[in-house]
Amino acid sequence: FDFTLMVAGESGLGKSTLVDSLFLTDLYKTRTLLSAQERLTKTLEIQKHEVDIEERGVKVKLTVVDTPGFGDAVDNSECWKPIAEYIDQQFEQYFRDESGLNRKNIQDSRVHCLLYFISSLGHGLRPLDVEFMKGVHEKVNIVPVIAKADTLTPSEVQRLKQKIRKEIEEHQINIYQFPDCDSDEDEEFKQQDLALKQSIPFAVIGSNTIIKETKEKAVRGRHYPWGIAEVENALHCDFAKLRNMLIQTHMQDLKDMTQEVHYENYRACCIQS
Amino acid sequence: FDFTLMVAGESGLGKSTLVDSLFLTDLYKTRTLLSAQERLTKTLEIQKHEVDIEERGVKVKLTVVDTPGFGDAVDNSECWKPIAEYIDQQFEQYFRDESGLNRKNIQDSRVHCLLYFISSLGHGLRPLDVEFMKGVHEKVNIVPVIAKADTLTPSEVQRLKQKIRKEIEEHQINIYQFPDCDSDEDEEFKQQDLALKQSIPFAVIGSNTIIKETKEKAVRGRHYPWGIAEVENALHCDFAKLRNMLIQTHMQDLKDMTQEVHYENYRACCIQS
Ligand SMILES: Nc1nc2c(ncn2[C@@H]2O[C@H](COP(=O)(O)OP(=O)(O)O)[C@@H](O)[C@H]2O)c(=O)[nH]1
Ligand SMILES: Nc1nc2c(ncn2[C@@H]2O[C@H](COP(=O)(O)OP(=O)(O)O)[C@@H](O)[C@H]2O)c(=O)[nH]1
Repeated sequence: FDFTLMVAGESGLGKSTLVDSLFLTDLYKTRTLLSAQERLTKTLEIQKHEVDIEERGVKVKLTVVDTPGFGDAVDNSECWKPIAEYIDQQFEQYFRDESGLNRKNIQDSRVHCLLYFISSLGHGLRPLDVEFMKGVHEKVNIVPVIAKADTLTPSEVQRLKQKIRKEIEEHQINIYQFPDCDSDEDEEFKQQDLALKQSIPFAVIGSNTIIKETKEKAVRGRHYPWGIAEVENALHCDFAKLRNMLIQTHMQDLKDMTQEVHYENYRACCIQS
Repeated sequence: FDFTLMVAGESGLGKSTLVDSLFLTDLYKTRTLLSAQERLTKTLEIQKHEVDIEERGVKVKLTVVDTPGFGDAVDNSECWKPIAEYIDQQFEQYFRDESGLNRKNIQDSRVHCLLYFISSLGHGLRPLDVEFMKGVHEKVNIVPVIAKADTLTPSEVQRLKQKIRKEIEEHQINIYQFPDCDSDEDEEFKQQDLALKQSIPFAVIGSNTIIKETKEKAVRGRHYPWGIAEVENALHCDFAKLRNMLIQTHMQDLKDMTQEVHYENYRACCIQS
């Protein structure tokens, strides 16, 4: 089972920490951080990390695609173009493989999900957020998350989520839609499903620091002088919701949407031109 | 006693909240926040708020100069030029008044201190921070602060401060230097003074929400599910240090430095050209 997750957003939003928290990996321990001087001249690059994970007995060959340099410069016009090109190149590659002889063993390197980190600092979406999402929403499933949600009090989280949802609608940005659950599901399941849809964009906290360890589990969080923000505590943030959705319940649907909608968009454009 | 404080940094860094926290004012309750759409086309503007404050019996006519629009666009090249021009215009105005007949009643609208907000999100200074500070460090006393310090654990605060101090030095940015205390001061005073210098840049939390009120004082802070970050608690952030330095101990020195160093730089340039 192949799955490609792309991660984008300005540096410092906790992307690497969150990816490592989600998959309990250590993908970023050898990375070098750029100084402001270096970032002045650096353009966006694409970096891939591959890791095998196992979830409920299912083995997943996960590829995480990073986009360091996004939004870091003084002038960020079109800093996201290389991301759109990368996504198209994977479609291009698949298109050729699919039209070739050996179709049984096609490597699917298409981007199945783009986790887009929105800063919790702002008063909503920033111009670059809008520009980027509009530039790629027809190519990939966008799952927006509010980064570093421990910066926000519960009422601020609600207000920011509402503001972002309203702006996403006003700008007609198509983010990934959770499929509706079957009408014959029980009431509790429907309630949970509705609660999930209403928490978009997920407000997440990430951490690789283990605060306390019991026999059953390790509690990861951020230890402040005024308390401990726990990553997997649903009262503290939506990390658990995001993790469940991404790894347990919606991974297949994200792949299906990529195949049936985004890839088909691409094929249609190719065939027409 | 006139004092002009300029505040700059990208939107959402808590500048208005901090200014209101510092002076217990309500300067921003009628402001309108721009949407991402509006910010796409808006350029930086300069806004002034005037308020009379009294500190230890001393009446101060405080002018707060805001710079909405700083760093908010997709392309922020030279977004700070209007700030440098504004500072120069105040020098220009003073220069003329000083050369005029009625020198007794000169209005001093020169910027005595620029509070520059550095995002706690980043991994240090960002390219725009460097460009901006280098563009104005010869014109005004820069006091850098780390905004929304409740995003950082104590060890992260220390690491970020060290990183920023190192980058300020590497880029040869001249920030406001606290004057050395007299050698005949007692040891405790010298220790306090050293502690103050070593906490630069101040890591601040701002809040106008009163969490609890006792007979002697109101405790302001931010109420999270995992605890309360208190604004005036020295174990939580440097707000009290900043406030003391700005209002109680260093206001006069900031004015002297402006008059004797930054204004003289300006006069020298004018006279030579
Ligand atoms: N407040 C807060 N800080 C975080 C969170 N996740 C990571 N960090 C911290 O933010 C800094 C940058 O995180 P990193 O994952 O390197 O960000 P990236 O540049 O987006 O990959 C590190 O010091 C992390 O410890 C979070 O959820 N909340
Ligand atoms: N986490 C955190 N949030 C803050 C702090 N100060 C203000 N805020 C919140 O950040 C948001 C933006 O603050 P504001 O003062 O309007 O920012 P400005 O755009 O820089 O003037 C508001 O929701 C504030 O409640 C702080 O110290 N820490």
